[in-house]
Amino acid sequence: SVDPMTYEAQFFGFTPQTCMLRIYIAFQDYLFEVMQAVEQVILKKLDGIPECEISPVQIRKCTEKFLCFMKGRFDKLFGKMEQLFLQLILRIPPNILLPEDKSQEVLTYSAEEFQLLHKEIEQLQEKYKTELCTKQAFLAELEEQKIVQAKLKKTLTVFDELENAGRENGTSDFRESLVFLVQNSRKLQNIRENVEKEGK
Amino acid sequence: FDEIIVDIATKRKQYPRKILECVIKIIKAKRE
Amino acid sequence: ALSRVKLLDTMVDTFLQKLVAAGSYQRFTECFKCFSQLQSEMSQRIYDKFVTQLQTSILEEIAEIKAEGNLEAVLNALDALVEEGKDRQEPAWRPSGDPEKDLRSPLLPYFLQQRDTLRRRVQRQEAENRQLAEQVLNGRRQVEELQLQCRARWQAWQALHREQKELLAVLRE
Repeated sequence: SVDPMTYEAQFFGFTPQTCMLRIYIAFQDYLFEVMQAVEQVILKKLDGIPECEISPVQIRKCTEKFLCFMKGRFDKLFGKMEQLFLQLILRIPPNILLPEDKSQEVLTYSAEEFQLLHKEIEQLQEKYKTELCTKQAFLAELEEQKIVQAKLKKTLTVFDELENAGRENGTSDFRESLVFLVQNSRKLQNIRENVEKEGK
Repeated sequence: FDEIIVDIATKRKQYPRKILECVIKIIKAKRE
Repeated sequence: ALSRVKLLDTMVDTFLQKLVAAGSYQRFTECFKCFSQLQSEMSQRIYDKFVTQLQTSILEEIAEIKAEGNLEAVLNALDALVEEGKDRQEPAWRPSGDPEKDLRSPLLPYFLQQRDTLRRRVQRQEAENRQLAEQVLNGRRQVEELQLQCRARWQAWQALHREQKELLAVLRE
């Protein structure tokens, strides 16, 4: 089973295996190129030797023999190096968390807890709206009360002014003055009746 | 396969932050 | 502990040493027997050149890869992360493969903060509303009080008015 090394890819931006493949192919290309250069130089040298019996085919066979050996050792050594690379260099140790995942360590909520949290937030939002509406209603009523109280106070003021008017006209207390008036008028009536009687 | 791995890893690296930015905007907008 | 960059260089050097050791001059002459017998000196020079060129090419390739992906800085950053986390032994969190599940933790602090802010605001508003309710009740009591006063004054006035009418009736007689 292939370990996709996704976490490493998240950190490096490439998969370690691809990186190793890239290095392997580059190294292998160099090995081939250098071998080709060696063969070219040898052939050129042989060209310079008169009546040389070594044919290019022979040299090619030598090259293939050496390359085959080198390639075998190359693959073996590279395999070891790749293993070490993937274990020691291009690996995120299991106990290490990448910076962007720091929050995973701090808090972990289950799906249910997360749902509950969302539900609580929605309830709080509704409650907050309700409280705000309540506040508006209270403020509106306080405004109304101000108006009503002003009207009622105005009415009371009217009564006070009436009383004051009475008082200003010598009648301190309107009710007493009326009683006094009634008594006076009854007295007047009695006097009148007496006067009429005596007159007869 | 390799491309898929790199693609997923890139998303895992970048998307939480992007989503977080959106969520923070939403929370702010709701608050306003 | 060796830094990852040093480790990398060491591994590549070891790889090269072993590769060159495997492809020794002896092995080279065995494979190119006909040529090395004919031109042993030249053969030695060609072999040396082969080794030098191979090493140079491979080291240049590594340098290029390091430069290309800024690998040194990335590996040093990884060293720093490992150093930072060296005290913890248990395995760290890894993506579960379920994005929604993995997203919960990064978002959580913000939702918790939102909830706490809302809680504070609701509490503050509730407290303010309790005060307002108190004011409203006081206001209602005051209105009631004023209404009673007005009613009393009005009734008194009505009574006076009635008496006044009676009086007028009497006086008129």
